[in-house]
Amino acid sequence: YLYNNRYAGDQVIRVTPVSNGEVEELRRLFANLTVDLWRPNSAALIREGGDVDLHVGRNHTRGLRAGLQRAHIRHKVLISNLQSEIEKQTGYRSSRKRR
Amino acid sequence: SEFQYDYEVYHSLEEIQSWMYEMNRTHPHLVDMFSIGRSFEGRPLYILQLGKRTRSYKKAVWIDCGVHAREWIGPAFCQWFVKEALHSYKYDSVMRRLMNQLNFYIMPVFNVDGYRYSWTTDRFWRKTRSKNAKYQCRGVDANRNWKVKWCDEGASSHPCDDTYCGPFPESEPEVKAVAKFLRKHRKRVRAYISIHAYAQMLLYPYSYKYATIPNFSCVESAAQNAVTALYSAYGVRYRYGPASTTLYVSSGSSMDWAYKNGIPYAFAFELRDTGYFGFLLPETLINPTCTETTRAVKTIASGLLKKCP
Repeated sequence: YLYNNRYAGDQVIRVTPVSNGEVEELRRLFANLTVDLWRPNSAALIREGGDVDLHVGRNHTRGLRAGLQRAHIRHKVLISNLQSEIEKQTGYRSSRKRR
Repeated sequence: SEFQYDYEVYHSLEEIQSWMYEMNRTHPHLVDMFSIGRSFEGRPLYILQLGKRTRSYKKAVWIDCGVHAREWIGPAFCQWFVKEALHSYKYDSVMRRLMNQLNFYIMPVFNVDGYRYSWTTDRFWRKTRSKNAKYQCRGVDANRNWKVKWCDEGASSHPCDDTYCGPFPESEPEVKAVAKFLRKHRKRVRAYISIHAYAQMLLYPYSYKYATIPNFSCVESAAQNAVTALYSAYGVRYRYGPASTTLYVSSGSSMDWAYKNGIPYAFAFELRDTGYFGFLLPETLINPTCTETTRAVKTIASGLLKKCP
């Protein structure tokens, strides 16, 4: 596996806070969970109505999604298994090479 | 045999550097390759200068890619642009005119240490790989380390944050090397373009404040013409405008520094996509993304040859 399979089960989730209360709730959630913010680059830049794309490790996906559901914050899974997406990206190359 | 290089896959740092040597070797009249310094881990910071060699004074365009390690589509674009410029010089009158009247300084990988780390260890690494005296965390955000409103809003002073501004401005050898080069060539560099991902935007100053730049009308129309040219390729829409209102406020950015340093046209591209794949933009989308962006960059460069009223 690439990267020693470190991203197996990791997910990329898009969250769209629609109020300042939800922005604050997100910041609280992210303070306790290690998430890798893809967009925006830091929690300080999260804005009402702005998409937040975040990469969350497999051990935290359940906790994060439970927290989002509890807070009724709209979210969707963009990438359900990061490792397989990475493998797919490079897999394309090896198939090209074979061809 | 013709040098076989696949521009539609992502390449490691080593592959990109050997490609640069090959471009330099095979195009002696249009390419000059040199290093402007070394990274924190001691790797050379290579630049390709594109353009017909003449004794006369030429304006220049600076394009850097790979400031943030995980944004792989950036280095892919820089390689694509060089390929297009060299291959189309003979038959594309616009590109030939640009290469005859301008020089292009292309930096395919700005953050060489971080890019290599994103290939070997952490695919989503963003920062440089410099060490911090007091913390275990490594790296500085190379787009928060410039000497312009340094470490103010939109940057973090904590070494473990992804937007860490560094211990002092230009603390990163990579940033210092590019700043030194652009300061030295400030009279001739008329456009600064930094390639990032993702969001599908074309941004111009200011990032660090909500204010209008003095030459707004010229820059705004250049940006509008560029996104129109980009759209003409595949109908992909890019938003454009001042970074502070179009994306978010951030201080210490290279684009603001370039503008403050006297470069009248400073832009940052946020290439595809808007989040479906994010940093994992598939290799199948390298071609259309780079094709449309090349049209936009050619439009910006062509605008430099005309006088803006």
